[in-house]
Amino acid sequence: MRIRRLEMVGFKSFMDRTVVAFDEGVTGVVGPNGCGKSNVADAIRWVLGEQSAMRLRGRSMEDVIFNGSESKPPLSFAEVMITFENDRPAELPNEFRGLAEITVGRRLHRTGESEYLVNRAPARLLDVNDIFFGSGVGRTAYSIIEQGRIGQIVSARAEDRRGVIEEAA
Amino acid sequence: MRIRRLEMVGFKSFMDRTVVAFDEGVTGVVGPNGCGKSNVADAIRWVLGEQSAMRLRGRSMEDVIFNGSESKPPLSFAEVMITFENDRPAELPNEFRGLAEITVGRRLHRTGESEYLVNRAPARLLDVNDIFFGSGVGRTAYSIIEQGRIGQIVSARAEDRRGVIEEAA
Amino acid sequence: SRERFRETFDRVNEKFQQVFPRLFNGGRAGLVLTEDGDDQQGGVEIFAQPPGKKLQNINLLSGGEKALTAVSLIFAIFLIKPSPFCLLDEVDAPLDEANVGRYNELVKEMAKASQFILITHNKRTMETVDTLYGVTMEEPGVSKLVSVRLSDGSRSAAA
Amino acid sequence: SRERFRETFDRVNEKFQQVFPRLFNGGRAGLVLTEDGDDQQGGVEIFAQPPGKKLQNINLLSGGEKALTAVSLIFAIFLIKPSPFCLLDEVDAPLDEANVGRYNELVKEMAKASQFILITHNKRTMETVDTLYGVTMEEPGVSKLVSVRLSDGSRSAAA
Ligand SMILES: Nc1ncnc2c1ncn2[C@@H]1O[C@H](COP(=O)(O)OP(=O)(O)OP(=O)(O)O)[C@@H](O)[C@H]1O
Ligand SMILES: Nc1ncnc2c1ncn2[C@@H]1O[C@H](COP(=O)(O)OP(=O)(O)OP(=O)(O)O)[C@@H](O)[C@H]1O
Ligand SMILES: [Mg+2]
Ligand SMILES: [Mg+2]
Repeated sequence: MRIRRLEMVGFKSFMDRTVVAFDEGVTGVVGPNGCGKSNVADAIRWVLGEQSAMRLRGRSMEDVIFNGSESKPPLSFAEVMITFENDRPAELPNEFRGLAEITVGRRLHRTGESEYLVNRAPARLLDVNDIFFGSGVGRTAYSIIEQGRIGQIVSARAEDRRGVIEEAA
Repeated sequence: MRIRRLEMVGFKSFMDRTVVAFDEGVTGVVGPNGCGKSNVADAIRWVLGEQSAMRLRGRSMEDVIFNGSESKPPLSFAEVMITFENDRPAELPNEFRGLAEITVGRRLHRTGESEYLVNRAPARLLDVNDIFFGSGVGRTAYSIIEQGRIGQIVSARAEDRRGVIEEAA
Repeated sequence: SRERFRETFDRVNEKFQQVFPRLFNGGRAGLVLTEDGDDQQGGVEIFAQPPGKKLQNINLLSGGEKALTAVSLIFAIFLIKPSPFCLLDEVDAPLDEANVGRYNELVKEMAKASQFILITHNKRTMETVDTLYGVTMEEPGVSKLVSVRLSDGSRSAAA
Repeated sequence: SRERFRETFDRVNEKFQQVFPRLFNGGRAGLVLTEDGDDQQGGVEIFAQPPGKKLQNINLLSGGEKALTAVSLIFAIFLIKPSPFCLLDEVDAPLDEANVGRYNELVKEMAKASQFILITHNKRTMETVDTLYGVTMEEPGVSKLVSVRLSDGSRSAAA
């Protein structure tokens, strides 16, 4: 389940539709402070089904919708699509095993209306979680390390650290 | 009350007697991870009278005494001396106004025996605090920013941030 | 289940004991599961001893040593139960040149089996990666993605 | 006393509103004292708007923006009630080149009145300082201080 492509529009500072293509090997993301690098990480976390606005640095989930700049008005919805290569069919629910690629999408409107999509068709969060379960894509406790979190692992209390290993168990 | 000199022996990783001379302007301290840079900052904090072992990354104050390495045995006491230039006599207690330099020292023995020194003579923590009061040397809440603390200022709760400004008031 | 956690814990601990000296160029480390209370589950204690130093309370370690110890643990878990991808946001920020070099070498090796995405300000990390994207904000408040350079000469489309 | 805190708060707020745009090359920021409860004292809220961006919850800012905002506040307090010296341990770690440059410029200016000690891994900061000390651990676990270079050619004794 390698990531082939990430597409964002209206997500945080990515006002315009942006496509990130991921190749083999190690991908680096660079740029000045505040340009949007960690927002790309947030987009991945969000489209994988993150339910906590706080873990995306927001106070409510609406905070992920492009809120405008000094010269641009806010947008009314945020959308992120992530496309995976299906390199391990056995790990997926039956209905997806024959496909070369799987695309998962998530949309949030300022009205509060929220949608998930699987291969462009409406789906529930439950379906999205089923897709990720077998491949371990959902184990973000140790597969996505947000900025500042590496320092917390050592200073955390012993009981809190347990969670990261539990995710792998 | 500029720092002229800092002298450490047996303090954390500074097993041997080490003298740091401070000149005019900006002093930089560099070196690889774990070589002892932050320990220098801890030494300054400690000789100024820090009472909390936790703020020095220790569990008890004994943790500041050189604890040995794989090839060196522990030492039995830690000592730090800090020498200030007396450039503002009016800020000092009367008895020190005539001196060109003031030296404050602190020693801690593994037995728990603890001493303060002012110009090589035994003193109490109270005397040390009196010396620092007028010049503002003691206002370390905003004059010493330990590694990792700058990130905490923004994530702190509003009530906790108050303390840093109170220190200046 | 408690057994499954215990089994995973033991495997992670074993791997952690291998990864730590790899990243620190020596030294040793390990995990200890503290006693379970009646209602509470045990916590995970970390012991870490950089090369040539004495084993001390982990809090006495330097900022960079703490970060590298945490990275060793994360990588140990990842090697036991790999995810298809791993995204690391500025974990190399507190590391010196030697440590960044070893970190990048291990990432390169792990990238044969999983996809790695590194957000970084570090020049050495930038030199190690295979594909490099830049995020810019020419227009304040509006992010754009650009392709910076690719080691094999091909181009990734970034719209 | 409450009045003295309020007076200091107002002066720090005014200075903070000047320092922030200096370090961010624009934008604006301010502090707000939240309501005092019966027993509780008010807390200090921070508002920060980097240049060209919209004012948002401070938690949405990037890691570097948060650090530079905190530095602006610390420097504002320092300028209102200077201490004889200021020691900053790796506060420049999350900053990009442009921000590190402005940070160092302001430190240089403030160093005319107070002594500054910067612990850093950052090359640009190393180039800006007047005196540079290196800490080494040739013998594992044992720190030694060395003089690295001085801009005016004189040497600092480091035993
Ligand atoms: N909903 C939103 N609409 C518009 N802009 C937003 C939104 N949410 C966050 N931002 C902006 O995105 C910026 C943060 O971006 P991000 O955290 O990705 O930066 P970064 O590239 O990781 O920087 P650093 O190197 O400092 O970590 C902030 O300036 C913030 O104001
Ligand atoms: N009492 C002690 N005796 C011996 N060594 C000690 C003692 N206390 C701390 N140390 C050692 O000092 C080292 C930490 O030093 P310090 O925090 O100054 O590093 P640093 O140069 O700031 O590194 P970084 O760049 O990673 O922040 C640790 O390896 C720790 O084990
Ligand atoms: Mg970031
Ligand atoms: Mg340090």
